Amino acid sequence: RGARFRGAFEHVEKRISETYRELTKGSAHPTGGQAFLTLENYDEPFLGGVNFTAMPPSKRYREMEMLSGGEKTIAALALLFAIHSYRASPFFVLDEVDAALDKSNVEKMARFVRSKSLGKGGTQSIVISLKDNFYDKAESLVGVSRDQREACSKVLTFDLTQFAETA
Amino acid sequence: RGARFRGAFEHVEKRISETYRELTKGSAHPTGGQAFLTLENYDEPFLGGVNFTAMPPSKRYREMEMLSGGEKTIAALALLFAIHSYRASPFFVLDEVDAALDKSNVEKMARFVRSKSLGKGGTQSIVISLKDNFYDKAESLVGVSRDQREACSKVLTFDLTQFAETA
Amino acid sequence: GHLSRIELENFKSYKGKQIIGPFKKFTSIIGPNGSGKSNLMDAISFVLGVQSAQLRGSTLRDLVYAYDVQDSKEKRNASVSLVYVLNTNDEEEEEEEEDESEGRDGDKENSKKKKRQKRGEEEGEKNEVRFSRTISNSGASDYKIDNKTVTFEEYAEKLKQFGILVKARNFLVFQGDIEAVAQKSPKDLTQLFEQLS
Amino acid sequence: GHLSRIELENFKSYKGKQIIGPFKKFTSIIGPNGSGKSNLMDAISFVLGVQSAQLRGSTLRDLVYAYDVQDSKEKRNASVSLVYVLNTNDEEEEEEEEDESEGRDGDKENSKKKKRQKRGEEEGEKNEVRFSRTISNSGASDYKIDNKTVTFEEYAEKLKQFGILVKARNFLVFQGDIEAVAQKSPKDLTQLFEQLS
Ligand SMILES: Nc1ncnc2c1ncn2[C@@H]1O[C@H](COP(=O)(O)OP(=O)(O)OP(=O)(O)O)[C@@H](O)[C@H]1O
Ligand SMILES: Nc1ncnc2c1ncn2[C@@H]1O[C@H](COP(=O)(O)OP(=O)(O)OP(=O)(O)O)[C@@H](O)[C@H]1O
Ligand SMILES: [Mg+2]
Ligand SMILES: [Mg+2]
Repeated sequence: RGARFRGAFEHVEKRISETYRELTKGSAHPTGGQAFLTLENYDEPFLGGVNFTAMPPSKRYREMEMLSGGEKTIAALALLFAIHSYRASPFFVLDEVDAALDKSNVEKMARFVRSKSLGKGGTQSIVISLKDNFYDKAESLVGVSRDQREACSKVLTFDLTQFAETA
Repeated sequence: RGARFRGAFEHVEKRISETYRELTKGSAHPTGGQAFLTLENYDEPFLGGVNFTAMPPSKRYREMEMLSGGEKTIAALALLFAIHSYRASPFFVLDEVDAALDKSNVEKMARFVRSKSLGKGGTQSIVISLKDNFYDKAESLVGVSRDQREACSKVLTFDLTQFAETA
Repeated sequence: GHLSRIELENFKSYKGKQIIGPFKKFTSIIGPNGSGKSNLMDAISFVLGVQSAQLRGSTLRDLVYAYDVQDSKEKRNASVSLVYVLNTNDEEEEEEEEDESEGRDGDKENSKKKKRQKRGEEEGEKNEVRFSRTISNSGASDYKIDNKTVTFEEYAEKLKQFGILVKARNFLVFQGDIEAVAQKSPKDLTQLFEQLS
Repeated sequence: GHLSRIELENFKSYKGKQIIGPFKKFTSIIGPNGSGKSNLMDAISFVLGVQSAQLRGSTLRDLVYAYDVQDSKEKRNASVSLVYVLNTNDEEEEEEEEDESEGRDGDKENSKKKKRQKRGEEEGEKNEVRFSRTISNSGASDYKIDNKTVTFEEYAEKLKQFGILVKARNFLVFQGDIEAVAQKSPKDLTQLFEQLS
């Protein structure tokens, strides 16, 4: 039991700093930020906790609670994707996870999700978003609207791959 | 004590439906939605609760928990502004309250806040937002940025009243 | 494999029968506030076995389409089906498990082909699996795989075969939950890792 | 009246002395993630007497600017001042309270004018009030009105005169709190009304 736990932990621990770097790198900070996981009690992991720390690009170490709303969202996404790499489910469903992100972080996140879902062995992503600079990078859109007369929801599907990809 | 409570309650109760209507009316629904407050125990208000119900335009009565994220945000704003009208403080500070709102609700909210702050007897509003279709309706902007070299925050102020108002 | 389409019947704000799809590798769900986007995610979560409390409903009946409070006495049935398409190599994985006991490689290859043909004929070139969950008018919930009623354990077992672990739920992020993930206490994170391993 | 400007010194991510303003009737604070927008709201809340736990800091020292964990041993002082400008009719209100005991209207008018002149001379045509709160290097916090140290009760009393009730806090909405307002239980709402009345 302890060994299995350490196995899962070590796998995710390796992936978290790479995932966080990928999500935070940009023209201003080519190397991105740093994130890591530490075990309080290595031998008996169930008795201790798991500490998660994220340092946005060019910032020093601080408690997670001192980070801003957007910085916490990016850190949480990195953790989720790193955990997912250990036990990959065939698809993801994310509901407005970009709500606290500014324009540049929305772009970074959209490119990241796109890179994780397309290509061989990718994980299918289904993402609800209100921001056009997020969903214009998807392969297809499911447009939901309220039908006033029928007092219910209706859906239309659009295949975006027919149009040239936006830069 | 009971009388003062009922006084506060009755004042807010009158304002809530008007405030909610103002926040939800638009070209599609000129009369907006309905909201109301009810007291569980009129004589001994402290013993009972206060129920708050909001019905978005063209929708029927439903439990508050069944509403969507954006619908709950609009209802909460209406309640806050209605409560504020009873005990008006000279200013408001709101931090990214538009995060869950779609474009058309952001516009409605921005116009509402602008109407409540400008003009005689208005309440000063200081609102943090990431959305340009919100802050382009403000009178002035405080732009915050991170100064990399100094590792701290810096601020610039812009007076928007010099430019023609956006439609 | 991947999620190909969702078929709804009287689920939350979706009245009558509606088919939603196809879902591609990267699909975004868009629309105004209150239109029914999160209800679609609730439908996907519901068909995977998530409890109604997590889907903003106190009882299963709350998840059935109703025009207003009166209407909910109509006693409509509701159901959601998730059609999951296997990759060709998924098939391999499924069959791998069955073939372990067979003879040498040559035989193995032939027998795999035959098996696939037989399977193909049986299910009409079927390389999809249909997971369904219903709500009856008495409020009971039923699980079906390819229209055959099964127990929840069998259902969860089949989902697990495709890597869908509903217990860990690390692949579903509900509206507003994302920031809470980063602020999980060290104890919570230990629990998450425990479920994972 | 209204909030005219904020003066920060070593508060959270704001290093050294910085003056922010003027704030108009409708001002929006904008900037990228992590730049320091919410820290500015924390500064306004801090100077009005809100506790540090609500400002994402476990102790008052956490609210003092520090480059990194090592740096926080520097023992800098920190302070925030809020400059509040009175409307001309605010002055009326303040004086109204003092004048109640005086003679007939005519006299009243004259005496008001005289009073205002005197007051104007005293404070250099001052129609602003300066609220300040400091954090010393030992972690204690001080309250000042127009640079004179006062007790927290006197401070809160003066704020109340301008309609700023820090206890009720219905005019401050922190990041992420808005949706929780609509979901408040009936009991919570009763409590809110109780604080209000
Ligand atoms: N059983 C039901 N029958 C009919 N309508 C329902 C039912 N349950 C919920 N609804 C309606 O669904 C709406 C909410 O939909 P949903 O939460 O999916 O919106 P959304 O598109 O996610 O919006 P947002 O962008 O604001 O998050 C509510 O207005 C509610 O009235
Ligand atoms: N005492 C301190 N000294 C220096 N920096 C600090 C201090 N306390 C907090 N910070 C920094 O302030 C940053 C957070 O700022 P803030 O929460 O104001 O961002 P924001 O502009 O609101 O961002 P968002 O749009 O993501 O909400 C953190 O990155 C943190 O490192
Ligand atoms: Mg939603
Ligand atoms: Mg913030």
